[in-house]
Amino acid sequence: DVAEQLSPVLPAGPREESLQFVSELKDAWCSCAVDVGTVWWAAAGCRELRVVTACESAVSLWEPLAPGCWARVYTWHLREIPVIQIIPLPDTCNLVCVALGELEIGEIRLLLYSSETDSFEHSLVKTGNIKAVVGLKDWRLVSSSRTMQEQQVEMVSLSETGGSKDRQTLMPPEETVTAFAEVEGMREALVGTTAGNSVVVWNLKTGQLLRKMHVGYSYPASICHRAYSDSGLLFVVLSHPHAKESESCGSPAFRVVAFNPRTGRSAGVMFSCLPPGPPCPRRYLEGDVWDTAGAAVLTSGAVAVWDLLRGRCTAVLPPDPAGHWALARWAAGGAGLLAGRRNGTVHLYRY
Amino acid sequence: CSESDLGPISLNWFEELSAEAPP
Repeated sequence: DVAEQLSPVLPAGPREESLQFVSELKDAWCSCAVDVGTVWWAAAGCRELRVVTACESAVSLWEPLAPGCWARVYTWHLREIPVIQIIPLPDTCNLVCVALGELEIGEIRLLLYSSETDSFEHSLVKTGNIKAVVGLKDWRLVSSSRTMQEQQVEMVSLSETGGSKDRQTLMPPEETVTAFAEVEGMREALVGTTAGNSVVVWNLKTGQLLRKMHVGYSYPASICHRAYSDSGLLFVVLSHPHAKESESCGSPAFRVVAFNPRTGRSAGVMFSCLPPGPPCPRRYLEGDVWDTAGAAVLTSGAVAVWDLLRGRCTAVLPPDPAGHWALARWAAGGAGLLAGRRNGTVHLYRY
Repeated sequence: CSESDLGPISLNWFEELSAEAPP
């Protein structure tokens, strides 16, 4: 009810000028882009933001040469198992983390440059039937994997040379974990969403499962993107890939939900609905959250951007004759938005 | 969100739940 009362009125139309085109990058070798991202890279005493593109069999690192011009620095070829996604690792440098697999993630690898051997390398971090993975601050990686009998949730501490220093097992919930998000400002707190549409909270230091809180039946298959604690409440940004359009609130792509971890009760704080469009079935496909900004690819082939705290769509990149948008990712540090097409074209926007 | 909707709120929820949860 609270959420419904606070449901925002959609603006007359999103302001496209809030996204400013900066540059284009074209991966000519890539016939089917699967992911794009950014990584901090230090070379010759200079630390800069570089772009990483991934197609099924290769991951490429791009450096800015001149304004609007990108050059491929290196390509890691991963021919045995297809690349599924790039896993952002906050506050790392010279390190790219990727998930590989067929239908689901089978292994996680680190791609890195070794100054000792002056060569680009890759190393295996984890194998299994991996359902969800997240990179955390301080060189940590958490993943959930399933066997026929049980679910394993594990945190791996990564070393700068691409190895694993330490492993901590976290108590698994009964339901399969579908996504993780670190609780900003609380180094030892982690949240996850489950296949049963609950939000769970862990203590990363002890591995304890602290709380399981149901999200509600209105928005099934919620995926957590971001979490922070304020005034005793746990605020979680969720996306709803399976939400149905309703008359009262449209089709919610993202919601901010406040949980009271003491009681397990929750209240919707803000909806971010799909922007007005033609009256045909439109859905959220996949998205990314940075700070208070959400971006998502829609089934129409457009990318929409929202101010999640105001529940307002602030920009739309329509699909154009060159092709539908397939990927939308925020650059590290809020440096802008990357929008990618399957043909390997990536556009960078300032937001 | 009011306290009546969400129940009693604690600023130290993480420490309290860690002390109460099974190890």
